[in-house]
Amino acid sequence: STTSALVDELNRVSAENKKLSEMLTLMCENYNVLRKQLL
Amino acid sequence: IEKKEVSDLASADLAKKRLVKDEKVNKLQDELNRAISENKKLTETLARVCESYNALHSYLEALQSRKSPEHDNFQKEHDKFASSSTGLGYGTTEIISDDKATVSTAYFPADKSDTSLSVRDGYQWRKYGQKITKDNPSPRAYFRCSFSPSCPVKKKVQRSAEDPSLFVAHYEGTHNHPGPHVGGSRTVKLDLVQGGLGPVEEKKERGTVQEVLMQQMASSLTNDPKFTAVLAAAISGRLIDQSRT
Repeated sequence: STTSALVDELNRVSAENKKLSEMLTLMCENYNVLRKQLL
Repeated sequence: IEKKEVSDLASADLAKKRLVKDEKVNKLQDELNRAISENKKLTETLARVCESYNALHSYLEALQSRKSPEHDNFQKEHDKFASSSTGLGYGTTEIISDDKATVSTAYFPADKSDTSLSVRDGYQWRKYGQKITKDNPSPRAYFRCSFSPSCPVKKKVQRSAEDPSLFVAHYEGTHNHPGPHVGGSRTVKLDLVQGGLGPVEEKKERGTVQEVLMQQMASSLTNDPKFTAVLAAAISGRLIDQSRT
């Protein structure tokens, strides 16, 4: 049960990390577009 | 003696199993700790990027409202386009003519993970803006024809609110030059091409530099234990590239 609980938690955190990385990528892209406009 | 030997063997076997299980649990615990640490760093980085973005956005808006009312006018025009009724199918276009400009709307299939908002419509475009607002969290990207300023055509691309698997492109103006793919069925052709490919192949086909970088960034986070270093390198690389161009 400890193992399965750890696996579940790991999956949850990994999924959250994936979402965060996608959001970060999008924000970086938006930021760069703005920078380009400014330059 | 025999019973004792059997008992010893059983306990040794049990101890071995316990050891293996402990090792597995330790490994999982380490992996979880690493993921939690990644999560924390990602959250912090995202917060910093959001802060920088908001600051830059405010600054740019203030600058534009003072110097260039053109952008605001274009924004207003396109908000009008977005609110106009469409009801179109895949790859079809509707053209509305008025006194000021020719306005058209086209729909393109979109990968759910695609954040680039670039659609292949047969013409080349230069992206000059992208924004998200609180009341409309779906990102909108603004493009000018690559022949600008001699060609006045502009377009706005946004994921469809009704169907997120579609991109909606609003066009303003008429091209005064032939496109690279001349022909009446440019959007239909696009549908056939995109519909025939699987999600992975489709991404490869779209392989622009930005998308490849995005994929690298996303995959490095899940695969590379030194994700922050890789991520930081990728982001800074992009920033440097952008500032050079």
